[in-house]
Amino acid sequence: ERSSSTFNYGTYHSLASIYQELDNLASEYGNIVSKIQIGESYEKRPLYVLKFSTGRGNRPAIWLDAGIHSREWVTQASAMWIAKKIASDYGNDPSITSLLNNLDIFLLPVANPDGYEFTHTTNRMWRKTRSKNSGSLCIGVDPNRNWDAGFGGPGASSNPCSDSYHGPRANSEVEVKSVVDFIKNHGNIQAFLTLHSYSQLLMYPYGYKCTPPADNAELNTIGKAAANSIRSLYGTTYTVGSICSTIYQASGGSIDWSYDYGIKYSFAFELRDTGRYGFLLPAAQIIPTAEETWLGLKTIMEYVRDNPY
Amino acid sequence: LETFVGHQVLRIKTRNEEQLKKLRFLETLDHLELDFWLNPSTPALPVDVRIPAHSLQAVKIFLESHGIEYSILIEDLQVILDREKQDIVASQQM
Repeated sequence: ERSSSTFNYGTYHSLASIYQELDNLASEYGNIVSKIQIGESYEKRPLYVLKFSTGRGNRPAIWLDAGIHSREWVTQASAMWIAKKIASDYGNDPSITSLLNNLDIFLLPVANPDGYEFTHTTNRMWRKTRSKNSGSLCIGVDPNRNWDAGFGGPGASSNPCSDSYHGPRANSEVEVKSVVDFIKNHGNIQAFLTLHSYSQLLMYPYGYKCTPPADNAELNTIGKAAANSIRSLYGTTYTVGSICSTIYQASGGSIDWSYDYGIKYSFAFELRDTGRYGFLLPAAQIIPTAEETWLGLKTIMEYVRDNPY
Repeated sequence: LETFVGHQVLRIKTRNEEQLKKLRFLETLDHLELDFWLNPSTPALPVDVRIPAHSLQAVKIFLESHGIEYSILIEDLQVILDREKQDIVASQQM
């Protein structure tokens, strides 16, 4: 018999193993955790979200996803550790208890399951979805260039063979469309958080343009507070800023869409490391990465709880 | 499972916009099969790129001939991938 106590959070897992663990968490912490299917991937794999909730009705909620770029394995692994952390600490940790007494959390640990499976079976370096591109032999769309925010602009490629191909149209990827539909149908998402790797950055909009968002000062303050929380555990330093100012112009990104949709607290994390291993972060660093990332996320979540809009 | 024997990841540091342009040109050369882990953006930020064994010499010559500084981040990608695989198998056996 399996339970979340036998799942090794310090190693990388197959999609099947992760999905099994979602069931274990929902079963073991049934009072606050439930599993929701929000759609199917291009290759018909389910898109599972864990809902953490202590109340009824459509409470204000926080969205958190990981693994939209499939090769960024530490993000899916960290998301699983974070799921266990939230579930097991409710009722024990006053901060998590207070969060869940006021907000729901929706966690999509594998936003691109086809790509993730492909990284395990065929090509560890795969980043995109696995959809077929009409008129091209090349497969896949960069799902973080496919959102309806400056779609097709600078920092995205129109070449289907490119790793940053934006796709034929915004929301063409069912993995993206499923999240968009879920967020719109929910109607009360207060924060949109997404995990990527690597570079140790904490970014807010915009990426498709270089003008600062209306809430630039507030987002910067929150971001710096979160970066301080991250640094407090193991000394890991994060750079904070808008996407355009910290990396480069990149259009069609998820947090630009969420912010323009009205979700003020929109942040993208780029987790460890700064390049020593890049996407191949050793498994020994999964738990430390997840621990420090959780501190940063918690800082943002507490702010969201205390500052509704 | 695709193998990456002899693939290297280089960290490239540019000094000016001119050198960045050269890297962006490199990005367009499909036959080199380069995989940019960190894309060329500004001279302040490094560029990380995975280079297949068959393109290594050409890319290094290109960089050196344009005076672009680089270092090797990962000597042989497959060595790290093999280690990652071993870790996973060991964990499953436990």
